[in-house]
Amino acid sequence: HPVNIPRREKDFQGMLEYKREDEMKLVKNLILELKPRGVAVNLIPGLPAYILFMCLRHADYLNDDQKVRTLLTSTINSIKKILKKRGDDFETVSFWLANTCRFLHCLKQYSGDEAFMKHNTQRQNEHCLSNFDLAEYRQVISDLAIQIYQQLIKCMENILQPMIVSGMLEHETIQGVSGVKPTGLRKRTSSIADEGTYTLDSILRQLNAFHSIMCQHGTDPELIKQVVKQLFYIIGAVTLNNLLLRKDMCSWSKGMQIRYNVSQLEEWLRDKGLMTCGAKETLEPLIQAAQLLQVKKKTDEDAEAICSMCQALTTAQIVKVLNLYTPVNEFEERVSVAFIRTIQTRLRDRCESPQLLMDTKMIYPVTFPFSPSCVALETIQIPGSLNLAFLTRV
Amino acid sequence: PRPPPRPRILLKAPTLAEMEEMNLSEEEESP
Repeated sequence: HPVNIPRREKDFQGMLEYKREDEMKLVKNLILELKPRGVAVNLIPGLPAYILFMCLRHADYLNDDQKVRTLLTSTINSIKKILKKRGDDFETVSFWLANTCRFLHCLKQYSGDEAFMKHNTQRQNEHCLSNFDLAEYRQVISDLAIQIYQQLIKCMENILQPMIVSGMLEHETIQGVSGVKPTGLRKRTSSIADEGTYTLDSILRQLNAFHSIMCQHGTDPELIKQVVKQLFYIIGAVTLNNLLLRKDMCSWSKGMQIRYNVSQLEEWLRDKGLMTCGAKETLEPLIQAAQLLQVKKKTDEDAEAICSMCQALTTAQIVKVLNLYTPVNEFEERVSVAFIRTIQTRLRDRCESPQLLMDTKMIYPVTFPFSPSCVALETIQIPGSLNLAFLTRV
Repeated sequence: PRPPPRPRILLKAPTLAEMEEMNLSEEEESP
């Protein structure tokens, strides 16, 4: 009877041997038919990336440039294919962004380039690619990661978009500050949202879901920061643009509500350790618009205070808010034309765009800072659920 | 003493757009 002698892990070289004719089966089972919510939910973060890299290492070890090229090309094309097919599914896009980035980091960490080897163990240094320099393929993978990132942002924006105006502007959570009727009675407010109405809580729950899934997938923390910053920009821009076009959103009480909502978003950032990611700063135009709704708007001193306070708003935006400002009761006056002229005169020397609305389609450029892994390739075992029994650990 | 490792061979890569074009033309050719 053949004796199955288990090899010690120190004998494995951290490579996966495969036959050329099994390459299609590899990308099919590992990329095209892998469901993030199915089998993949139990995998170690980045496992598909490590598996692909270990196969690549073996092709490199064989000094087979053709095998290296076809594996890389099939990998890239398969990832693009699955993202074309399921590009509107957040979990799929997030999963492949995390794995594409991990693959890119592996290509650097094990490139043999000293700049990327500083945090390697001795064993990891021994696992560097032997024969081929894949710097040009790293650029292709990086370009792919950028495309996937942009697709992820679009996906998240589509989910958040219906919630923003309702949750940030329309739904009132602060009791007692909504408008007082001329009879002196308070308007009836409700702490329970109507069915189908999005609230700030809806937005916070959705942000939680996004953050949780990205963490589960092993997305680099630096990348999560960039995603969150981008989402907060979108929330701020959509909210401000809506405010700038609606008279019913330009009142003292709305300013109060917006400031409360912004504070809740900041609390969320604090809770997730994301206060330094730049997200809060993207809300500055909205914060200043909310403050503008609440400050006094009568005297020259008021005008000076407004001009120094509203550095993140354009003149067009400040003037629009002042024009739309609606007093809460009949005792308060609208903002006078003379006051608005004073503001315009004070701001006439500003060099700025004359545009009124923020660009909600603007995406900050993304970077993928190198993030080496402490995973030891020789210890990786492939779960049977991935149907990759044709790969041999070497 | 171990001999120094021989320099790695740089593999030239197509751009992402070129890869997609090659992929599309291969899909058109195959039945």
